[in-house]
Amino acid sequence: SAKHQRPRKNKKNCRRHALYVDFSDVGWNDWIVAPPGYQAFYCHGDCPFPLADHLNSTNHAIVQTLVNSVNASIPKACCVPTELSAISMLYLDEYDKVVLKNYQEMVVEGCGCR
Amino acid sequence: GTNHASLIPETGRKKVGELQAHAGSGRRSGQSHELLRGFEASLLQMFGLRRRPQPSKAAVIPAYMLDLYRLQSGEEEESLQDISLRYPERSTSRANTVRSFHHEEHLENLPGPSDTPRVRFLFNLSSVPENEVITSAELRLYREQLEARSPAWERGSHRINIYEVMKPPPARGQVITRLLDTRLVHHNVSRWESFDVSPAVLRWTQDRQPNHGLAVEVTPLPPAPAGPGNHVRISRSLPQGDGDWAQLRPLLVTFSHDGRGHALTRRARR
Repeated sequence: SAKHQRPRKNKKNCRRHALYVDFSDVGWNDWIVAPPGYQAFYCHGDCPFPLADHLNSTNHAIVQTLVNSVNASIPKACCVPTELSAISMLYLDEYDKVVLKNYQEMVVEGCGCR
Repeated sequence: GTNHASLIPETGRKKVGELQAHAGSGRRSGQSHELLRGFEASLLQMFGLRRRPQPSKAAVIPAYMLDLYRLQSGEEEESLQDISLRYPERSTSRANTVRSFHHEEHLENLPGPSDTPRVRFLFNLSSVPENEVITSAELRLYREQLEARSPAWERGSHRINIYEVMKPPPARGQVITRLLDTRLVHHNVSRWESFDVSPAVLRWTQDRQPNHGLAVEVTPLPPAPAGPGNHVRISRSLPQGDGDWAQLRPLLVTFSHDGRGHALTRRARR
């Protein structure tokens, strides 16, 4: 049977996308001991009129989208992280001391139109 | 291809350079330089660093810190180097940072006569940022299993006493110390022992009292004048390589909070 094709426009809507940050790509692998990289994710996509419930929008974003529908000079709401989580990193600091630290807001858990 | 003095990769810097070349004017060139400096400052602030770390080749990663990271990240306990290690829930519940320190080896001997020799460990904690509040600290010592000489001797034990050195060690005479922690251990096990040295470390950091170091005393029970001195690894053994000592030498571990974000709550593996 033919594969079920999702409507094309849904693919463009605001959602979370995979983004693996490899510390060697940014040249930080000499001081970060672990992890070698992590899934940070990013938010991207359209915030179309009318905003659907799953786009996790605010009242302001709904009103801004409504205004955009009648006046294109006002931009649409932005697709941004709405929930973030922490990761732990083990690294050598500027004095060669080994540090284990919890860093907040490093991973996107959810996206929304804001 | 990275600039080793900066947290911003060379490729990123070049990209900014290209953009300013397109823009043309010298005034914009200065602005992009400022922009890069501001971005670099934000990155350093985010990591709580004063400048980009440039680790020396001699830097040693203690196995305990790697194990803590693995436990923290929710890895299986079988992957730990020290399988007897338990996650220090109590210490980490009020901390979001764990720092490890090796002692200054050239300052380790305590002068003056003493019935039981003590070894002094001086830990330089000046790298702890001022905004970070240390909540607890532990001194970790490794002890190696000793071969049995006789059944009676095998049943014997060692007492390990940990002291804070209260005043600079005098040229002669007894040093003034206060007992921080003590433990009775058996000869026949190889393992790390953890001692609570929080009162001393809090005095040095929060109360800003002078840091004259910690003293460790190892007493065999029943008393045995010669032989079991190398049971607790408090000094370098010459026949063994530097690599062995680097991993088995005493380690001071501090648990602290920088006031940002949550404590090191252990993650469950998905």
